[in-house]
Amino acid sequence: TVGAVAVDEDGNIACATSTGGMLNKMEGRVGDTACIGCGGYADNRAGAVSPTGHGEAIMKVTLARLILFHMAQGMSPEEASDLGLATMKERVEGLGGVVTVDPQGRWAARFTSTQMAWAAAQGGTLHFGVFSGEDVTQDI
Amino acid sequence: MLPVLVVHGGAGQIPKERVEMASAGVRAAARAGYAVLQGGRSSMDAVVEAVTNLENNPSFNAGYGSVLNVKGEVEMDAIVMDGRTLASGAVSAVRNIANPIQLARLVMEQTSHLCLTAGGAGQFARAMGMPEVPGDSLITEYARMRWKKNLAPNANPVESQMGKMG
Repeated sequence: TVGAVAVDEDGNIACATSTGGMLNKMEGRVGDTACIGCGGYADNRAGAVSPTGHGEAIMKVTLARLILFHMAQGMSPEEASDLGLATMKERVEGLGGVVTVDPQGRWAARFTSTQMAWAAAQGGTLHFGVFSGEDVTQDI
Repeated sequence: MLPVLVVHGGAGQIPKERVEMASAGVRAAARAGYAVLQGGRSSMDAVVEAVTNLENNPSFNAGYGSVLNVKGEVEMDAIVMDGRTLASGAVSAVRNIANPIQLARLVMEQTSHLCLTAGGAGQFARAMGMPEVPGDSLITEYARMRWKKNLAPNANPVESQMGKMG
């Protein structure tokens, strides 16, 4: 699965997620990606989330909407992403990751899986990582 | 507002020999999407540009390089959402389309529906003039190798893709 979230100079927020789905899935299986609130959600009042991971688990907790609910209650993108992913792990034994932005342009890339390739561009700086805790920076 | 764009290339276990490819791919996609924002265009234009870039990169499970279903075929899903209007568009179980994310955007912009699936999504793509590609053209050798490996009776595709719970 791949995905992106963004805030533009007018403060408008968007998300996009695309996937080939789950390895060796049944024909006709649809996971979280195509389902609003699960495989993505964007609201200028709260932020945007694009998830990846075990689709059935993501759907059971409506991960994208769950994280934005926490953000609407005042959590930062990082806090809300961690809480949403922790809930998914605890309640349905699901692993995954998310990229998240809020209306102020704050962002997070968080995951409970072994790895997640991610990158964030803001100002003149590109942040990126693959392993847990990794945050390498370079000039754009 | 200082624009920002964040991308991911999927969660799971990335084999050691593919880590650098994945990292380079997300960096390229982030740059491509961010260039759109720097050009003064919308966040929707930027996320679609970034995801199109990732779909075209065989390092990732989307578009070219998608994992295969049990029959060895590609079926893809995609969604976009606009935070200003809460407009959204999605496609599911779509085949023979190089960039499902662009089709999802057309569903949002050109229909009154949220999601089109399977044959109906393909029919809509044709009506929109979106070119069809042969299904095999989206399949990589790596995807075929993983598919064969996970046909084994004791294989666990979820664990193979996501890893074990910690």
